[in-house]
Amino acid sequence: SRLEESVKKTVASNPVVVYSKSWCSYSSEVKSLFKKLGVEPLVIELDEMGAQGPQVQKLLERLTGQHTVPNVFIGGKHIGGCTDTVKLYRRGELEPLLSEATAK
Amino acid sequence: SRLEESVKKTVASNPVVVYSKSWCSYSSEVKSLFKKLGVEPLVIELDEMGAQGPQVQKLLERLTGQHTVPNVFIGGKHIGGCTDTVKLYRRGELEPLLSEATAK
Ligand SMILES: N[C@@H](CCC(=O)N[C@@H](CS)C(=O)NCC(=O)O)C(=O)O
Ligand SMILES: N[C@@H](CCC(=O)N[C@@H](CS)C(=O)NCC(=O)O)C(=O)O
Ligand code: FES
Repeated sequence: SRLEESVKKTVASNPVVVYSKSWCSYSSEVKSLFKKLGVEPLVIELDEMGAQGPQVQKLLERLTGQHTVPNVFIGGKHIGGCTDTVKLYRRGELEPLLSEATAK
Repeated sequence: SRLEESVKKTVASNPVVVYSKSWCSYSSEVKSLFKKLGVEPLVIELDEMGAQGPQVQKLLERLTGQHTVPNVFIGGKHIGGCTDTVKLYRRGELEPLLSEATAK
């Protein structure tokens, strides 16, 4: 579908993408983490897209198996949610992924 | 108003009350913390109350200054949100509050 092509293009052409909800603290946490690491993700607020929001959320579930927000992609690769991202950060694995993705 | 009386009565007559949203991870975190401490809060899921949800959320803002969830009360006293509750726990101040509230 057109929406699916648009989501795939978004995650392929932006080093860091966060599908988020503007009032969600877990979404804020992951956005702050990237900010602290000097990275500016492309943030898509699903609650600010009208009827398309739930459509994109369902599509992401089909593409990634994850139906929750935040939904994080680095270098086109699906990373996971807030806890997954923080876990990678604590293991020292997030920053290498970010360097690689932002270097291209 | 009747709704205000009902909220005031709820927090006065239950040792631990959490106004929550069922799909919110910050709300889940605070519920799990209480569970881990052996306390069973009265949980009110604002997203499961239909039109009353937003009304109660606005009322809580008027009563406590807090418009977000989770909104936590212990022993009738307004504690705050998830971060406030976790902060108290880490300072060793949460459990004494809980003992006092559940002892009555
Ligand atoms: N462990 C996950 C939890 C994700 C989660 O439960 N997200 C909630 C919001 S905090 C959600 O998407 N709920 C359903 C919804 O908002 O549609 C993470 O760290 O991202
Ligand atoms: N620091 C606060 C953050 C509370 C917060 O921002 N809550 C969000 C959900 S995670 C909220 O209520 N957003 C507005 C809404 O859902 O109506 C806490 O720890 O509880
Ligand atoms: S909605 Fe509360 S943490 Fe996501």
